[in-house]
Amino acid sequence: EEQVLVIREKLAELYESEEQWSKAAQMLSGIDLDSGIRMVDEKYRLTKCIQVARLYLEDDDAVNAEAFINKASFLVTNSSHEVLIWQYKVYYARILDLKRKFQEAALRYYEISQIEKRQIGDEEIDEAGLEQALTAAVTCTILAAAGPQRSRVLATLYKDERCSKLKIYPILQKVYLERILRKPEIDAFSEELKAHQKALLPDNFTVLDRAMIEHNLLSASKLYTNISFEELGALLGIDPQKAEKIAARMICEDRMMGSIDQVESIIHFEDDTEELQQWDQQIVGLCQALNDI
Amino acid sequence: TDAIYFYDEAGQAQVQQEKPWANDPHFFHKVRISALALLKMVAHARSGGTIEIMGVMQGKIDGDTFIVMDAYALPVEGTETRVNAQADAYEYMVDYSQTNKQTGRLENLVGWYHSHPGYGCWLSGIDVSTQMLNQQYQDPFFALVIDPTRTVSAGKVDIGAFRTYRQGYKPPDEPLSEYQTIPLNKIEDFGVHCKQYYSLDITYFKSSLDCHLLDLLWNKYWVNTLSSNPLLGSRDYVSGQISDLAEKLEQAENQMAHLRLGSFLMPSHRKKDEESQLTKITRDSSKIAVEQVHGLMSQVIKDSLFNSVCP
Amino acid sequence: SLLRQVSSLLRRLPVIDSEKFRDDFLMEFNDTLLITYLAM
Repeated sequence: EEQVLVIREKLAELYESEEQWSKAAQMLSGIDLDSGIRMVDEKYRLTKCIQVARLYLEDDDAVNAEAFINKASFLVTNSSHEVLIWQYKVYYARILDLKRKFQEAALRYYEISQIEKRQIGDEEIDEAGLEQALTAAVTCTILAAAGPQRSRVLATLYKDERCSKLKIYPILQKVYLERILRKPEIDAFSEELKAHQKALLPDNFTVLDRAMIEHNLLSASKLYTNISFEELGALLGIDPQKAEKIAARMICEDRMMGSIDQVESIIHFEDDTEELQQWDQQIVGLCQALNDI
Repeated sequence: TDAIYFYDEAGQAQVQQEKPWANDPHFFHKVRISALALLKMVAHARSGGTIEIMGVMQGKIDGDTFIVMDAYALPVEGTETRVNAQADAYEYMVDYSQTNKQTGRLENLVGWYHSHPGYGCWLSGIDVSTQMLNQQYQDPFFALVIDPTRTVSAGKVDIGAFRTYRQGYKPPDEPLSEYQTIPLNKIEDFGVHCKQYYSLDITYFKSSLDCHLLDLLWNKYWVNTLSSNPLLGSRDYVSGQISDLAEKLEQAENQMAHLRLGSFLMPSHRKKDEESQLTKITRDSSKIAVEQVHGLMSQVIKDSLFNSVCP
Repeated sequence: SLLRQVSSLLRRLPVIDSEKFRDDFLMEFNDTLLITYLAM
C-alpha cells in the first residue's frame, strides 16, 4: 500500500501540474484512507479529503467534491489545524454555492468574510479575499429563495458597513428595502454571476430570473392594492400568464398575501398589517417627507 | 458637564477603604444614571418581552450617591423564578469586568438591574434575598428594577432603585412612595417584604456627545411621537390590568359581603382598612382610564391632523 | 423643486381614507370610551 500511495501522490502531482484536475483527484481518491493495514493519522486523512475536494472544485464538480468534503466534516471537528479548517470552510461554501444551496452558502461565505486573522499558516488572508467572500455572501443571499431566513441574512449584510463599499451594494440595498429592480440593474448584476448561477432551471428561467421576478412581485405587492396581470407582466418583464403562475405559487406557499380574480385577470394584494398600524406607518412617511422639505 | 465621566481611581479606592455605608443602613439616598446606561437597560428590558431579564451596572460612588456609567446584560433570564439567578452568570461577570479593565474602563460593578414586565418596580422576596447577599459581599451595591411594559404604556421609563436593610433592622416609618398598582398575584410577595428595603431617588445625566447625538435623533423623536399609538401597543397589558382589577373587586366584594353580617361588630380601623382597599381599586381603575383617555386623545389629534383634510 | 415636494406632500393628505380604517378607528374609539365608562 505504501508504494501505491507514493505512486498515486506522484501521479496526482503531475496531473495537477498539467491542470488535469479531475484526473489528479481520481488518482488521490484511490488512496485507501481507512485501510486497517497502515496507520493513517487524522491530519493526513483530513489533508487528503480537502485536497481531493479542491481538485474536483477546480473542475466545478460539486458532486464528487461534496463526497470528500462530507468525509472531511467528520474529521475537521477534532482538528486544530487552522489552515485545514480554513480551507474546509472555503471549499464547503463553494460546494454549497455550486449545488445552488444559496442560503447556506451565503451564511458560510459571510462567516469566512468575518475572520479576524490575516495570516493562517503560510496563507496570507488579504482584504481582497475577504471582500470577495462578502460579495459572494451577498450574491448567494440575493439568489436564495425569498423567506424569513433570507430576510434575516439580508438585514445582517445590509447593516454590515463593509458592504456599503462593495460594487454590489446598490442591488443589496434595493433588495433589502424591497424596492423594484429594473432590467438594466438586473443585467448588470447578472454580469457578475458565475456560470452555475446563470444555469437554466426546468421552467426555462435562470435562478437569477426566478429570484428577481419573485422579489419584484413582492415589492409590487407592497406598492399596489391591486393590479391587472397585463400591467404586472409589463412591470416584471414577463408575459401575463407567467406572472399569474408565479403569483399563484407564492400565494400558495404563503410568501405573499393576496387573491387572484381570474375572470377580471386582476390580483388583489393584501397586507396583514392592521389598518391602524398602516396609518401610523403612513404618518411616519409623511413626517419624514415634511422633515426633508 | 463631562467631568463626571472622569474616573478618580485613588478617590474610589479611599471610599472603598473607609466604607461609610457600613455603619448606616440608610447611608445611600440617590442614584445618578447616564443616558447610555438607561437606554441600554430599557432596550434590554424590552427585548425580554414578558420574560424577566437581568444585567449589571458599572460606575462609582460619590458621597451618598451611586453614579451609574454603563450597564450590560447577563446571559440570564426568568430572574423571578430562580433564587439568585446571578450565580449563573458569575463567570461571565468576572470575565467581562476583567476585559473591561484591560480596555481602560476602571469602573467597578455598583449594582444589578432586572425587569418586572407589567407588574411595577418593587423588590420581590427573591429580589430582597439576592440584594441582601449582594450588600453582604459586594457592597456598595444597589438593585434597580425596570418595568418595560408600563414604560411603553405610560410613555416614560418605569424604573425604581432600591437598597435593602440588614436582617432584623427595624426601619423608621417610610413616607409613602408614589402609588403603583400591584397585581393580585404579586400583592402577597410585595406586602411581606416592602419594609425590608427603601427607594433611592433617581436622576439622569448625559455627556456633551450624548446631547449632540440626541439632538440629531430629535427628528426621529417627534416623528415617533406623532406616529405612535399607545392604545395599540399596550392592549395585552391593559386587558391584564383590567382582569386583575376585576379579581380585586371580586375579592373586596366577598370580604364586604362576609363582613356585612358582623358589621356592627367590626372595629372602625377594619372599616377604614376595607375602604382603603376599595380606594386603591378605584385609584387603579381611574389610572387605567386616564391612560386610555390619553391614548384616545392622541388618536383623535392624529385623526384631525392627518385625515381631516378633504382632497 | 421645494414647491413640487410641498404639493406632493399635500396630495398625500388625508393619510389614509379606507372604509376599513374608519371601522377600526371607531372600534378602538368606542372600546376606549367603554373602558373609561366602566372605570367610572
